[in-house]
Amino acid sequence: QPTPMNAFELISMSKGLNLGNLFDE
Amino acid sequence: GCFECYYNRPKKKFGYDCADLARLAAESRFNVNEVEALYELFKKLSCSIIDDGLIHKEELQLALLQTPSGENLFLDRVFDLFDEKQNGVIEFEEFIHALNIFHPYAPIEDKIDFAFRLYDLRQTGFIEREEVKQMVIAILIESEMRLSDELVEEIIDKTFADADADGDGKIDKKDWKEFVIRHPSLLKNMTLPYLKDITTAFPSFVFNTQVEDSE
Repeated sequence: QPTPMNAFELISMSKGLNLGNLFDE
Repeated sequence: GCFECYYNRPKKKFGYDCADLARLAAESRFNVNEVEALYELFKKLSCSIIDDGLIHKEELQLALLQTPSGENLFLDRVFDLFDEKQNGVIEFEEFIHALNIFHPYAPIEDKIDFAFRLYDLRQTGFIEREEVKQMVIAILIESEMRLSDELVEEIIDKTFADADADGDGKIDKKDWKEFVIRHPSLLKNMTLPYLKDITTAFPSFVFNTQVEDSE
């Protein structure tokens, strides 16, 4: 079994937290 | 300068004049042209569902998640932090203030603090284990990932073993700061490289300026 990820690494993957999408044309 | 500025005319209900834009530039890392370019982005976002010059939660959600409906815990937190006045809408000023933190040259302290406030769901001044679990479950649902409860607990245990330096079972600001400095990738989404050359990304404000001048 792989080593579990850091919880915040997982959390930071949310689309809701990725504001770069604001700039998508 | 912005003497030919599109906004150099009587203020509309939610409009911004030259002085407002200059003030927003002075209060942020953006220059006047960049503030104008961000106003183009703001206008686009704020008229996507309700054309009232304000960003509603559904509009932020549409931009970030490509759907205006459904629950997203993280989007709710981002919206709440952008909405300084807590009146349920994001005004242009609030938009500039928040994006300023995401500027590549913004102080790391500001990014650390913003991320802490995002994850401190109940705003108690601590990121508690229960909050982390709630966020992990939310991201698993969002990304349609299935992990056993056992594995989720293991991930959280491991995270707290690393992050909760004083071992009191919750992550305070000091713990958080030390933790993200050891794991800088956790702040990756707190920087938007686009903001460094926003006038290239949104050059249409120049076009608007010309349109206004010829009238």
